[in-house]
Amino acid sequence: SQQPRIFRPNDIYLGNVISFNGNDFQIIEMDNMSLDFCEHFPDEFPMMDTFKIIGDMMHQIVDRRLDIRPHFRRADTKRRRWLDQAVFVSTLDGLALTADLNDQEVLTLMRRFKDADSYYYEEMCDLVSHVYAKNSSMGTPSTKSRKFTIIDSSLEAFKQNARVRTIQWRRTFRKDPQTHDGFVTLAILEKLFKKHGLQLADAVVDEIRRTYEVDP
Amino acid sequence: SVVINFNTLCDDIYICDW
Repeated sequence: SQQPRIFRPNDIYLGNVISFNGNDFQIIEMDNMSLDFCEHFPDEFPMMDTFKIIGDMMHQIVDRRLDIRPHFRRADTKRRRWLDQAVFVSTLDGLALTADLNDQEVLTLMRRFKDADSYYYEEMCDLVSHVYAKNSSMGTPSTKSRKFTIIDSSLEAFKQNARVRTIQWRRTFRKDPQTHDGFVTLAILEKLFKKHGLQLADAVVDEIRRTYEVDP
Repeated sequence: SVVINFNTLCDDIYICDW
């Protein structure tokens, strides 16, 4: 800007040019600690706010009636449920979902779904679905997330309830040391749902067993 | 004990219904 002013927290983002005493500098890299810090204060750093970015992206996805999961799965030729960085980014680009994002927002997205050098695209698709469900259930108390008191007696109601919960189930299960490579015992699964506020009715447990049981 | 594929369950939780 023409008039010098005091720096604001949200001046600091990837790609921005900031000027010190008339010398322009472009931010081309940020260290992990700075990023961690910013991500903890999403209100002050909207470009580091995964929910805001996913929310904007979700509107685009919904407007275009896009089902992004199959696109990522096609790119995941080894069926690992994650992609390396290059393929993850090129798939996002291919869907034209990064066009409206700046470098910082793309980096935020990537960091959110990165674990070691793997990018867990399924968890990104989950988050889009969660945000959509949460948005569409706003103002309708019957589908709002509930506390322990009401137990869903049908699998369908249970799944809808699980979907609007803020907890990311797939990520939680994947990271739990009691699960193995996408598999978990029904008892542990029940325990994990309960730990995060979802008590399963016997009928639901039964239906989960019937639908999702695999040979050990 | 009963073993569950949690990815398939999560696929059904996080559907694309728009």
